[in-house]
Amino acid sequence: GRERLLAAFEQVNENFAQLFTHLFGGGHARLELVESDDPLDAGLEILCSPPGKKLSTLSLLSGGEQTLTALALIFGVFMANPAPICVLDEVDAPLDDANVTRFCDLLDEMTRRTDTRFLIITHHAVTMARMDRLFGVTMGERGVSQLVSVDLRRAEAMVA
Amino acid sequence: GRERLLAAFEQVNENFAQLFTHLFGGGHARLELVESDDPLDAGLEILCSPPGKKLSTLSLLSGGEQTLTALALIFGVFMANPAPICVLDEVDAPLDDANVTRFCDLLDEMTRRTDTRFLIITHHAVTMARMDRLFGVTMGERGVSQLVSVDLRRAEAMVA
Amino acid sequence: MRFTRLRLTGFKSFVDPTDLVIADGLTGVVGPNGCGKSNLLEALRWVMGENRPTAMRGGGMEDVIFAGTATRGAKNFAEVSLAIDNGQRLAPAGFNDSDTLDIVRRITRDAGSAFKVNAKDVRARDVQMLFADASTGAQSPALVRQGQISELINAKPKARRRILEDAA
Amino acid sequence: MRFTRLRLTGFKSFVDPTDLVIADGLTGVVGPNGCGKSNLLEALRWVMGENRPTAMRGGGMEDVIFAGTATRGAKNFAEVSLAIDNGQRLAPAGFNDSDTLDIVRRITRDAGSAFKVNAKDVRARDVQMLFADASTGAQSPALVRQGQISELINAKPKARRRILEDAA
Ligand SMILES: Nc1ncnc2c1ncn2[C@@H]1O[C@H](COP(=O)(O)OP(=O)(O)OP(=O)(O)O)[C@@H](O)[C@H]1O
Ligand SMILES: Nc1ncnc2c1ncn2[C@@H]1O[C@H](COP(=O)(O)OP(=O)(O)OP(=O)(O)O)[C@@H](O)[C@H]1O
Ligand SMILES: [Mg+2]
Ligand SMILES: [Mg+2]
Repeated sequence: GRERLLAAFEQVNENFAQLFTHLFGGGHARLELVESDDPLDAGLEILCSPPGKKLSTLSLLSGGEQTLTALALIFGVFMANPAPICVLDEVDAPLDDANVTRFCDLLDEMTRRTDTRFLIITHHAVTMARMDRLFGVTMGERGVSQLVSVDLRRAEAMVA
Repeated sequence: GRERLLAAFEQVNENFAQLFTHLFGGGHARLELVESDDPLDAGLEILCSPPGKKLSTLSLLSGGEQTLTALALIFGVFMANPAPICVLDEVDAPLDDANVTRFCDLLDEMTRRTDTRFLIITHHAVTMARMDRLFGVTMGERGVSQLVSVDLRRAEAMVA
Repeated sequence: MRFTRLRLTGFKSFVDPTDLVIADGLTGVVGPNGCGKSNLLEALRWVMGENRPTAMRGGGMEDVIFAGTATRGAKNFAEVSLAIDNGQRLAPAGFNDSDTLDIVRRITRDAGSAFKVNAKDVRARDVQMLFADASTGAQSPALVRQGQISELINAKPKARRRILEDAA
Repeated sequence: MRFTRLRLTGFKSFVDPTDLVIADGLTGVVGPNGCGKSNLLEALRWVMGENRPTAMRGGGMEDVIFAGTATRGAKNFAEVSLAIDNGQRLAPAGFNDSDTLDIVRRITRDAGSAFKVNAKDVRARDVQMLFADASTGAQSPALVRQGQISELINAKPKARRRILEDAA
């Protein structure tokens, strides 16, 4: 139990540090187990230093920086033990266009490294244009949902 | 104390109900004081029924519907006692384009009814195009912020 | 194990039988606020054995059954099925002798949930174990709910540590 | 009382003196993640007398002083001033005899905060009262922080009720 958690922590920490620097185009970050010597009772602290900025805890970062850091953690966990399916529900909402692009680059990389199938729920035009296919959910009849295929090329034209 | 809170509740409830129906283009909603007979110790429950959908608590609505409902509450409070300054930090992030437009229509209405000055922090192209003027915050030098004027017509062309 | 199709009938706003085909790579899901996108993720977690109604934005397990609208009556049951390609025979023992796995969960008003795998009745626990053995399941950290990133950012450090337990 | 200008010096990432002109109607503030937009709202709440460091995403009150970067040293103080047009003489008594109100807050390392109104030393409490009488202030419900809507939605009903107290 304890050894497995510590082994997972080491692996995730390594992945997280790499992903953070990759997503931020620089800087560094690490995870720490705090508040207890027993890993099964410890807290997970996140220390990060975006490029050109001082090291601080996650709480001092901007909204978008916090989101990008959390994504580095989530994918750090994912890479340690890839799931057959990954669904991300509007995780790109707080990101600016440049960071949404980096997020999509990361998704492309994950599809190269794993067999995982991804469902990406989004309102972001940039994200839509980077998908392999699009489904639209509509409520033509009030309160009743329907699924339709959406033409990707139309979505891409919207972002051009 | 107690009478003032109840009077505020009545006024805010009336504003909230109107704003909800206005923002959702239909439906109805109301506030309720719950969990205690003493208004100074009560909870504020939010019951809402978007057009065509059943009445339920706020927690059962979608992310965007919850945000629009919360904005109706915030402006319901605002209209009961307008502040000279109102700053909204990325409140439009979970809204789709149609709802962002309704949110901007509401802001226009507030500028007609009050003397309040508004600062709207946003990543949304639709919102930017509806502003009277735009300031950009940049970090040309890492970690150092600067303020610059942004040409509104360029922002509007982006959304066209 | 490759997930190939999610089918919803009477599940929340998806009253008519609806198929979500799950293909390789990146599939985007788009649409206006309130149209049903998040309901799709909840359907997936539900068929994998999610048993906490609060995790589905509901008060009770029956809240996932189509509740009716101004123009349509409420339904009596909700059903979600998940089709999995098992051509590589990587499924856990006991479920590993066919090319496809069909996992079905159905809840009927006043009668609770019933699970089937390839038409054979199973317990909720069997389904949860099946997905756990495949590095997924309703609690998988790869299933990120709307607002969950905010919760992770604002969580106390001890609550955050649980994300590691899902990786271990 | 019309707010006309916010000036930041050494406040968080705004190390050089920076003026935000506040005109009538709707002013948009845009820019990439992490460039300093939310810091502007924090500066406004700070000069109005915000006294909880956690409400400014910090551990202590001195966390608002520019902490330095790879290429610039940390500053020793932070100052924010708010210019208010008082042509209609609607300001509270004691501050109501001039056309402009200039509210300045300055914090110096190891020396705490000092407030001035039109160059006259005042206590934090005087500044908080001035804004409260004008239906605004650091806790005004019209100042909506990033993520605050989420907090309102997820808050327990008793915590939500406090938004009414600000209206009363
Ligand atoms: N049991 C039910 N019966 C019928 N409709 C339901 C039921 N449960 C939820 N709904 C409806 O489903 C809608 C929520 O859908 P969902 O949360 O999937 O929207 P969404 O597309 O994710 O929107 P957003 O972009 O705002 O997040 C609500 O409007 C709600 O009325
Ligand atoms: N005392 C300080 N000294 C120097 N820089 C600081 C200080 N406090 C915060 N910062 C910096 O300010 C930045 C945060 O700015 P802010 O939160 O305003 O960004 P933002 O424009 O709102 O971004 P987002 O769009 O992601 O919300 C952080 O990157 C942080 O490094
Ligand atoms: Mg949703
Ligand atoms: Mg911000």
